[in-house]
Amino acid sequence: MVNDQFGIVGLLTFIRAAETDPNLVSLALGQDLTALGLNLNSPDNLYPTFGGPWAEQPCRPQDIDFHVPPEYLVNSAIRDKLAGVKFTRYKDDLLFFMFYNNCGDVFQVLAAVELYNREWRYHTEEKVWITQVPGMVLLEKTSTYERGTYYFFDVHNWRKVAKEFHLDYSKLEGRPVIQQSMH
Amino acid sequence: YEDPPGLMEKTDFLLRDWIGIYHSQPSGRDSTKAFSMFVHQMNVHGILKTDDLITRFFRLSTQLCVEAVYRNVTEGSASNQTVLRTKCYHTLDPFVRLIALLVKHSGDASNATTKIHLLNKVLGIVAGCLLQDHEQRAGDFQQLPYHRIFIMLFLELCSPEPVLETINYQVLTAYCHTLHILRPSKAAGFCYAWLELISHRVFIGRMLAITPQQKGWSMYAQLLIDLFKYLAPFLRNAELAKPVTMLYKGTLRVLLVLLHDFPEFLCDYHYGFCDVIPPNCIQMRNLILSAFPRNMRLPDPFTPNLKVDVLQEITYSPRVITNFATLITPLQFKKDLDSYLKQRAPVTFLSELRSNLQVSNEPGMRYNIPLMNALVMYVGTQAIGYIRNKSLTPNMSTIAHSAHMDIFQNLTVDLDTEGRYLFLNAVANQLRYPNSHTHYFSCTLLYLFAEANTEAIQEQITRVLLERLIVNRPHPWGLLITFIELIKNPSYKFWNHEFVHCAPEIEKLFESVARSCM
Amino acid sequence: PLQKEHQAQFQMMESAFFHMPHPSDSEKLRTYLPRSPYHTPPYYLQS
Repeated sequence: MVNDQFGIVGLLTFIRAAETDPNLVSLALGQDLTALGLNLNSPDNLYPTFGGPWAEQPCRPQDIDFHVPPEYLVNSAIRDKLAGVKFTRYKDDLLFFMFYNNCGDVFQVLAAVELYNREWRYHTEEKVWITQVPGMVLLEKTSTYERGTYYFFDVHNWRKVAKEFHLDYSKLEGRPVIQQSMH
Repeated sequence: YEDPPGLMEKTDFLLRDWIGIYHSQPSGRDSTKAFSMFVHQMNVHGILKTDDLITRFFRLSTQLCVEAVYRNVTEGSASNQTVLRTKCYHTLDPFVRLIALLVKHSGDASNATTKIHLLNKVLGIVAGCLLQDHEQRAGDFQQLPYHRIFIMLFLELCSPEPVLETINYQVLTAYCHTLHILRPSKAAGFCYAWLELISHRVFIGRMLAITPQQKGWSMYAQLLIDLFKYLAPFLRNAELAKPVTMLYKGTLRVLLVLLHDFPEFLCDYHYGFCDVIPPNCIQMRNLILSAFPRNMRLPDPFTPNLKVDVLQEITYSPRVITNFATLITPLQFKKDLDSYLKQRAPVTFLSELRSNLQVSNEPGMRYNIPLMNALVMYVGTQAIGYIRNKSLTPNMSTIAHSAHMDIFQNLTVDLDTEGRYLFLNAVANQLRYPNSHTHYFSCTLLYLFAEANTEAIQEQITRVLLERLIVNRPHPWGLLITFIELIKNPSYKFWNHEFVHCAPEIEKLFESVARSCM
Repeated sequence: PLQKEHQAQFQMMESAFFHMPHPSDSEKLRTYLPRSPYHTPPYYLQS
């Protein structure tokens, strides 16, 4: 057989080395290109919402600038009159809007902090926000779980929905934390 | 050098004035009225008197804006990134707006020449500042100010305004020229920002989609070639350090977008791309070679008894933009080659072939790969024409016993393992979507396998195909049908070869690939 | 092995790697809700 790097043995040697050296894998075996955050099955073009070479997701709607008449750009006239962004002032509805429309942004976590302060809890498995229904008596309670009726925030219909649920405490997110440098 | 006395102070004053105007409430974003007054100010200070003064003004302004960014970075190193960057944009964005307005209002509304002349001047000045800064500061060089200036200016110049729409193609040309000057091999410290620039959604849209008649395609292809050429030495090294991995992964994302949205672009320019992508970058190359025209329906390569020879598509030649015939140098070699193809003589041409392809004894650089690729492509396409002129179609019989196959067989036998590997790679680079080139080169590979006089040749053909198949998807259609034919057709006796069973991993690999193929 | 020229390029690239472009560098300035990428928990909605 060919006894240098240009035959089957050469390929095998490279593959074996790649098993122990992760830096070699990317060229030896390539990567799963479907895991780069691009919807390759999309019937629409990807480039209009392409977030860039290192973006894990496409652009969000708010990331895409559209050309508008200069008269619409009133920010410079009113920005001193706008109240600062303060999550404690907002209703639950707006907090959910901030949470679901700012993925991968500090605003998502800030919204989560305020929701937590208002006794909403994020269920890490169901991936929904839930809270106790005021006045409702629990059907069952132990040290690890409880069962009762809770409000779930239904993001698809954009409303609170009451449901009976077995709540495992270990599945609830604790208080969200923000790095000091982001405050 | 030797700026007129006081020019720096005037520039500083005017720039600060403009930044204040830009951010002031009454002027807002449009600033047209304020701009007219500002231009008057510039005239009063004599800035617009001569071309030399205008040039110096822009250079000094660029340097002042860049210096401001460096100061922000140094002073605010502990600050939140958002706050730091906002401060930088605060200075850079007005400067960009000033440039855009000056370009827009330069000369008459219908006179594109003056506007583009000014734009080229400014882009050249910013590029020059960048290169100087890059050289002087080395590891402390910051991409941010230059990146911001270039991208925001581009977005401004792509505003849907009639004056700007009429000069958009020239704007794109100016940008591509500047980006080529600032290609990563010239400004490696700017490479990430550079990739961001060429892959910005608006830039891609303008270059590849909006500009009519694909006039932006060749310029964009050149930028990608610049990128691949820069990456090549690091990727050839196989072991990727983090900075290289980052750039490589970013490149893959961009290629995926191009594959999805502009496959015809990748089809047309595949030859030039493959010429500069190192042989070991198999997945990246497969990405490009997997492209096929959107109006084409590819027959399922796993269809039992697929008769490739009767597919309609194999009668059509694909478009290949590169004039590969001109890449066969020196001229005498090309003449000798044409002569051999015509007359199938003298035999000495074949024995001298190798020496034309070997260029040095330096490891990894012994062969002229672009020449190898061009030779293979040229001989193959000439062969297709030759067969068609006899009113025949290329198949395993008609491709044999010709001057063209003489050359391919000679290369297969005469080259050493490295040369043979590179030669076979050149052939495999034409295994793409169903077309005449894919079909001819698929037949050629199979023919060379069948007619090989040593098992080493068959082993290397298998190696070239296998390494392209074991990487993650995508895989070109032509690659799949060639390998399937090789393992299914009993006449090749594929499974009888020693190299198929040389190691348990290899055996499993072949079985796994064969299972997924069959 | 890398040639000297490429080694020098790598060093420059490595320095640049430590201050990569930020998504907001390619966008108009948003004073009210600036983009602030943050590494959110994997169980949060990611897109």
